[in-house]
Amino acid sequence: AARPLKRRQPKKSNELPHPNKLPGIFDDRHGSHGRQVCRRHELYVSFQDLGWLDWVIAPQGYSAYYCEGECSFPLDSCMNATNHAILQSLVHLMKPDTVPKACCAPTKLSATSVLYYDSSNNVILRKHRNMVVKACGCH
Amino acid sequence: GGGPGPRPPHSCPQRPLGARERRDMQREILAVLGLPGRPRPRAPPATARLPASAPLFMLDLYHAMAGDDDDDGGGAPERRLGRADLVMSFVNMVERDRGLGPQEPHWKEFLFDLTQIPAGEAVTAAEFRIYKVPSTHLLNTTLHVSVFEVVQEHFNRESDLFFLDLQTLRAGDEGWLVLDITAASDRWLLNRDKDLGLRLCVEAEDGHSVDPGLAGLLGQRAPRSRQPFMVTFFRATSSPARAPR
Repeated sequence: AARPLKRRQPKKSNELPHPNKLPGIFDDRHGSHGRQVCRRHELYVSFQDLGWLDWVIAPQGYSAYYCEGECSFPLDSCMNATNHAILQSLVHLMKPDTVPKACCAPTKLSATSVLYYDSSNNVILRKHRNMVVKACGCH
Repeated sequence: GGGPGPRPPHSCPQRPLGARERRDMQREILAVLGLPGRPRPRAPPATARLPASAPLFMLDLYHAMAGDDDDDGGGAPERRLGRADLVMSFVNMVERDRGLGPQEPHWKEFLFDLTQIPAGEAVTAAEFRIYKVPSTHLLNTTLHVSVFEVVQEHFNRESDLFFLDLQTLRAGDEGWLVLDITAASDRWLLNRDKDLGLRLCVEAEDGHSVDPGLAGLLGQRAPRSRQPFMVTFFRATSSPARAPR
């Protein structure tokens, strides 16, 4: 006898999760599958290690924070947060209804300043605004 | 580039970064610092040079700038910095005196090489800083110190000058004299390969020209920590687009 056909559930995967409903770090959907959850790392760049102290006057080094791990959003989750966040935020600005705001978009950015000699002995003080992720969305 | 919808999770590298990856990441982060590459200073290492006047002044500015790095959210910026995000100090290359001797007027000229100014930066302020000690020749009279830009030199007549700033002080004063030369920045940004010439003139109250050296203004022969220099404050005119890795 012919079996009644089951009503197919509409596939959910075509829906982009609404940004407010992105799974967060405490959502067990991350943990339970054993994937590495997104964590913040610190990478200290020592100018001394790089042998650059003969031309960099200050600072002695630079702390960069970056995220590494599994973040559930459509972009490549292997990039570091600095690149990651800026790119995701830019794409979200351009296509707000297709690309959600990155869950680890930087919530606090700070500037970096560096003082160094150029090759003509001039002393240069450069400040880059909104360049260093101090805290990102995941944490 | 695929359609919307969650993508299959990537497996991230779980191992610590390798030496090459670490170096690549450091190099990229230093690019964030706006360090285009490692310049080859033509002089001894930074620490040996530090007592010079320009680095000392810039280090002072660096501490002020670094102090407000964290609250980029727009606290009151350090007064001297305003909204500058690049400050360059230039040490003068050539100093010419038309000083001792009967002919007037007396003046002192400084030439600066500005070829290192990066494109895309707008000058927000520019200063010429020269140290003055108490004059041992002039009683405590009033002096007028003016600075001009040497727009064009002629071999058979006086140079074309453009007035920039005037400061009045006492012959017995001591300290850094700061002269505003911002007005000259339009011209030097238009032709970067030309050195910037500044001429300093000193006049007494009665209008007679005074030799800047006798007035106590120090030139290149001053101790390193008191040599004259120029400092320029820039603001980036277009935001640099970072290339994603």
